[in-house]
Amino acid sequence: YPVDRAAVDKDDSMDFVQKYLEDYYNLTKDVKQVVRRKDSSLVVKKIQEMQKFLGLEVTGKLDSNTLEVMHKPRCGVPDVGY
Amino acid sequence: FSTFPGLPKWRKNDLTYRIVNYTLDLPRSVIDSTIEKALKIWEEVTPLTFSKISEGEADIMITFAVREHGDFSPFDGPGKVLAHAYAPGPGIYGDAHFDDDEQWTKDTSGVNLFLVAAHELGHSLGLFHSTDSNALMYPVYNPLTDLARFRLSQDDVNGIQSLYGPPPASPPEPVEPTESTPPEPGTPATCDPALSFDAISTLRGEILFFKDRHFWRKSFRRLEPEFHLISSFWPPLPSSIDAACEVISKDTVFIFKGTQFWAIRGNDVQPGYPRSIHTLGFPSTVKKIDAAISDKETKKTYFFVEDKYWRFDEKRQSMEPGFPKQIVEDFPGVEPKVDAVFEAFGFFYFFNGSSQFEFDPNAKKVTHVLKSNKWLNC
Repeated sequence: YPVDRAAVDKDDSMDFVQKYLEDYYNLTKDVKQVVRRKDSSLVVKKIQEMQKFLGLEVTGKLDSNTLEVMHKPRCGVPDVGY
Repeated sequence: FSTFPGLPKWRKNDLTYRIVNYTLDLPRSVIDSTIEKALKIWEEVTPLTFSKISEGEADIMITFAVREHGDFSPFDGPGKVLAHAYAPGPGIYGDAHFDDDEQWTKDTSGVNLFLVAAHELGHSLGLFHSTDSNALMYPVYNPLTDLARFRLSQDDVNGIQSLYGPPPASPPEPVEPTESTPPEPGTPATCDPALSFDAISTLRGEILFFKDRHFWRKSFRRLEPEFHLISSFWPPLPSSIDAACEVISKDTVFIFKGTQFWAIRGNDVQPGYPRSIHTLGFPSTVKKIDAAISDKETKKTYFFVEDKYWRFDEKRQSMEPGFPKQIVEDFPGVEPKVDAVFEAFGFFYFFNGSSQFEFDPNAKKVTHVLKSNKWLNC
């Protein structure tokens, strides 16, 4: 999907994003390889769901604002599904 | 706010908790008082009470741990995940775990233990995360929270009370019934056992009880209700009213008197009112409305007139065909004359004279009969 590569620097590996969406937004683990494809609408939807829940602008992209919030300390309980 | 899937909640009000081990970041006494304070904020707005035990299995077991700690949800070192907790239930459920790789502090120089504990204990009581960034139950830790003036947000209060209801009217230990203070001439005595109401409505999470020229304002964040003149808030309104209801989707309370009605939003009376109730679809034979309630789930507004009721479709903005119906037809057990009605915690509370009938709209039956002024801490 249209990842803003500039914003995803070495610390923001796709693994971090993948794990965040799995841990808190119920992204099922069997789509692991899908995240690397650029056209995964499922992952875009999950990013939009996360942005909506956290009160961010819903862009579907990993813009710097979104990544900044994702890196903030938080509770380990999921935001959706349980 | 949101609750866990399946709505797990404690089936008792008196809960126990145990601090199983202590982080070395803070003195034990500070940890004890911090956890006690974190529980107290939930205790103040619910019927729940919390007792600390020092051994054995408590409902809420509080532990500090690092990395893998026996629940398949390992912590991740400093930062990122600070803590987690489990929904109400047996065993690990209800427990709260804190990542001891964090630097736990009393202030916000490190990770503030009170804020995180209060959040996690919200989970232990059955709250899931909130999308309201001002709510305690928002998932991301906010180190900028003003600890000195910390208060639960209305979203947090609405959430926990959707599970357990408001705190008991009287304090937990029995006390002598307080003498109702002699009313000033012309004002109703709050705890007069014969007290009845003209109208009742919710307003942005509070409840307004109207009587003659006055109303009580009941907020779940203050124990004592406030008492005001209607005209002090909404001068254009008549000195006494017949009915009131909040349409949450419009953030508006509609006030009815005789054949007229007004719309208020917060402190403001909306322009273009009063209007005639007959514009809503009532026949000209209807001269006043006794009570009204708008169901936020179904988006239907119910109007009660003598022993009948009408139903208004808020989406279509029109009265539904097939009405009026007899009140007893769909609200069995409710006295056929309704003075006032409002909704709280999924129940409809119908008022008739000095009694109120708690009605479960799903079970379609009266579940409790109470004194009308129970909500005013009488």
